[in-house]
Amino acid sequence: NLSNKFQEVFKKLKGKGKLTEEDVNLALREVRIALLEADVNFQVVKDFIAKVKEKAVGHEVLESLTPGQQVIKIVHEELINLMGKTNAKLNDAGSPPTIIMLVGLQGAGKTTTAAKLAHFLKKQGKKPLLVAADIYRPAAIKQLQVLGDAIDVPVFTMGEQSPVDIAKASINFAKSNLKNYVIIDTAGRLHINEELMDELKKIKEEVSPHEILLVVDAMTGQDAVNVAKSFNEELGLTGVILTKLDGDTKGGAALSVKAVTGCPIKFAGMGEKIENLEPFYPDRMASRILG
Amino acid sequence: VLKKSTVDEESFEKIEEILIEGDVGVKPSLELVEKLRKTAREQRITDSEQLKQVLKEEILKILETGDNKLKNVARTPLVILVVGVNGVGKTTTIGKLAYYFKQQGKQVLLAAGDTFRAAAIEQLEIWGNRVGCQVIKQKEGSDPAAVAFDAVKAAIARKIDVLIIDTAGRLHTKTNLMEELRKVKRVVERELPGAPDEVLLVLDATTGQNAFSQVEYFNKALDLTGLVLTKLDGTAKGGVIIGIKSSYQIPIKFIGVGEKMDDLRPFDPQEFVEALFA
Ligand SMILES: Nc1nc2c(ncn2[C@@H]2O[C@H](COP(=O)(O)OP(=O)(O)OP(=O)(O)O)[C@@H](O)[C@H]2O)c(=O)[nH]1
Ligand SMILES: Nc1nc2c(ncn2[C@@H]2O[C@H](COP(=O)(O)OP(=O)(O)OP(=O)(O)O)[C@@H](O)[C@H]2O)c(=O)[nH]1
Ligand SMILES: [Mg+2]
Ligand SMILES: [Mg+2]
Repeated sequence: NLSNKFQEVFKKLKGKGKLTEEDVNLALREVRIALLEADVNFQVVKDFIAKVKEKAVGHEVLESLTPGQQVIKIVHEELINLMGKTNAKLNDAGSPPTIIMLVGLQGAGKTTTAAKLAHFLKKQGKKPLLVAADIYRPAAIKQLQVLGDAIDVPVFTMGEQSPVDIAKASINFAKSNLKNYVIIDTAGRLHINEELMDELKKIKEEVSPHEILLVVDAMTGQDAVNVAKSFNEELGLTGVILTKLDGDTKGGAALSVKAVTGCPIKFAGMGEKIENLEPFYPDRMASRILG
Repeated sequence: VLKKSTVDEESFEKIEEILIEGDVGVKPSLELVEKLRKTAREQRITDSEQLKQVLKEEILKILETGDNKLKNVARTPLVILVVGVNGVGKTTTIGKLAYYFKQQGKQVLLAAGDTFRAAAIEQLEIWGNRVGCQVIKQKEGSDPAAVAFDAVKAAIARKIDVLIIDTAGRLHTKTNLMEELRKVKRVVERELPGAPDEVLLVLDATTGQNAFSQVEYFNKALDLTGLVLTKLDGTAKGGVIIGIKSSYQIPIKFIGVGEKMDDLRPFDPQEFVEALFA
């Protein structure tokens, strides 16, 4: 891991006083490699390293630390700074229902996460409604229905009608049935598919979601910036959910997505079961990326 | 992409950037660039177009070794086990493979080995319907090995040419789930010696360096015979397969380029390398 790599690099340095530019450059070379191997985007790494260098050169080395440890400490703090605070709150509408829309690439975990969010809200005493707006993927509607059944949350469906009409009708249904949260599951799509991105824009226009959450697979590599940037530019995201963090991926995509959109990562998917949704903890993520 | 026409230090840095941004990974990128520097010195390369060409050839050397085709076995059925982490495109790839074999006039049978995920069996059944082949299934929650057993028996009895077994997505670090896959493989082997003829790991082209860990664990557990790289119709380059190929020598047999049944292609190293630098 990074601290071990640093022990090697800094064995020769004496380590009293302030961090020299030379110390910092040496350390940051290792940090850069660690971040890239953790899948943080190339450009994001470049900007991040530059920022850390500014903070680190001339910085006091604390009595209890070696220069390498001091640099890691600055890097760690800067990572947490960049990733924001824990923010597992969903925007609340002035008057119900609060409308949440989940978007993202194919297979990221939207449908599963929709059910997890519904379960999360139900536990808080809310009355969620799941909306099956994926009319393309084989058995997508069935998938959401099976999940909804398991947690006793109703699933609104109109079969294979237009997702825009489904979303619109679901809001009326929610209002007449006193559901205060509407969670719209959409079909996975490529950010470069104009037609499908337009469909999302139309849904947004029709129902004005209070939350548009990008669901991102934690093992996503360099492409995370392209995806996050496009979805954000086209729709205006309000947050991100990172899934499949129960694996051994370092999850550098978290940093890339935050850096390029500025959106808070609100939740972490930590498994396939319905209760495997946790608030996102930036400090844990920072340690994981650097680990 | 390489704006200047002459070769200098910046050219090598730019190349390293392209490789890393293509998910080739730090170490494999550095190794490729080192080889490139050496060749550039030896051949006195001064033109950046020529430099790019040499790099492409270096990568092709890695990707073109070995045989990237599906196994051809004398007996039927040919049995293909499809595995991989969650959401990478296994079930869709099986639908596409079924179509691919049907186009060749083969009799195909599918096994709904994902007995865990919501509507997984229904999803595969829809593919079976679309392509025109049967699906062997049991109740949700049943033992995947039992489904595989039934499927092999049925494939033999019905004189099927190709049997493709779907499995539930699972993270490679979940030991009990990896053990479940080993059991499926053992059951198939017992019923039909030599089978499964192919154990294909499906990798998502948007995946970063974690792909190496996936290959490591799945290979250790099952002895992979091939890789399928999906979602190459997006903007991700799938560069991880370069390092994976040179470290594991597992052939990349197919790529997925969309969600429709004909969006499957045999892996073409030339095409792949061109796309990496597009
Ligand atoms: N291990 C793990 N698996 C997850 C997690 N979230 C989702 N999955 C799995 O990932 C796979 C894909 O999940 P889906 O919910 O179908 O993904 P999706 O984004 O709706 O897929 P499309 O609708 O096809 O775009 C399923 O096997 C899920 O069980 C997670 O946090 N951890
Ligand atoms: N654009 C694109 N999408 C793909 C490709 N292959 C699969 N998909 C999509 O990826 C999503 C997940 O595909 P599945 O076949 O359900 O993936 P899986 O690996 O079986 O998922 P689990 O069984 O849940 O682990 C679906 O929306 C597919 O349509 C591809 O090559 N390109
Ligand atoms: Mg879905
Ligand atoms: Mg599947």
